[in-house]
This record gives sequence, C-alpha cells and structure tokens, in this order.
Amino acid sequence: SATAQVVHSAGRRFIVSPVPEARLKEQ
Amino acid sequence: AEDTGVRVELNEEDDGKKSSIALKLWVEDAKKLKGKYKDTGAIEFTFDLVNDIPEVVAQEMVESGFFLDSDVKVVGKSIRDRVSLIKWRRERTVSPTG
Repeated sequence: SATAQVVHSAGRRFIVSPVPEARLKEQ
Repeated sequence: AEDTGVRVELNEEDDGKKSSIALKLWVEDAKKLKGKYKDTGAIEFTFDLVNDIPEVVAQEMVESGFFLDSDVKVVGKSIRDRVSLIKWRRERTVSPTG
C-alpha cells in the first residue's frame, strides 16, 4: 500500500495514508 | 466548530477508557492554510488525551515536513477542536458498569 511512516525526534509516529476520496469536500 | 480547512477524525472506535487515541488528519481546503500545503495525504497519529497538547503535536507535524510553520496555529486548532469533542463526549457517557 502507499503508506509511509515518519517518526519525529520526540518519538511520535506519523503514518501517511491516502485521503479517502469520499471524505473530500465536493469541489 | 470553525472550518479550518483541516479535518481531524477518530481513526478507531473510542472505547472511552484509553487515554491514547488514534486520530487521522487531512487537508480538505488547502486555501485555508497560509503556506503551500504539501500534498502528503492523511496523517495518522496517536494522541494522548491526558498528556499531549494539540499545538505541540501540530509543531511536530511542521518539523516532520507536513506543513509550514505559518500553519501551525490552524493545524493545532483543528486538533484541539476534535480533542475537545472527544473529551466532551466522554464526559457525557455514563459507564454501564457504574
């Protein structure tokens, strides 16, 4: 899957995943 | 809550017990951000309702390269609004076991 992980120096983990299309605002 | 252009949602069912909860944040309206938003996607992270401070987490996101420094306030506010809602809901939920 297209996920990536960033760990901040303070130890917090951020996982990046695709934004669910259905949850985006209609343009 | 005010529309900040940044959405923060629960990323798991809130059982009302854990202090740490999984959240998911993404940008709905990049025009509301001052800096040029890097189109990274949704950011999943864990937030400790007792010990974490929304503005500090927002700063960590900036330092991790997701947002520019000028957007730390709007990101922090978005997280704070969601966290307040979660806490408010928890206060209203009466434990079935008493």
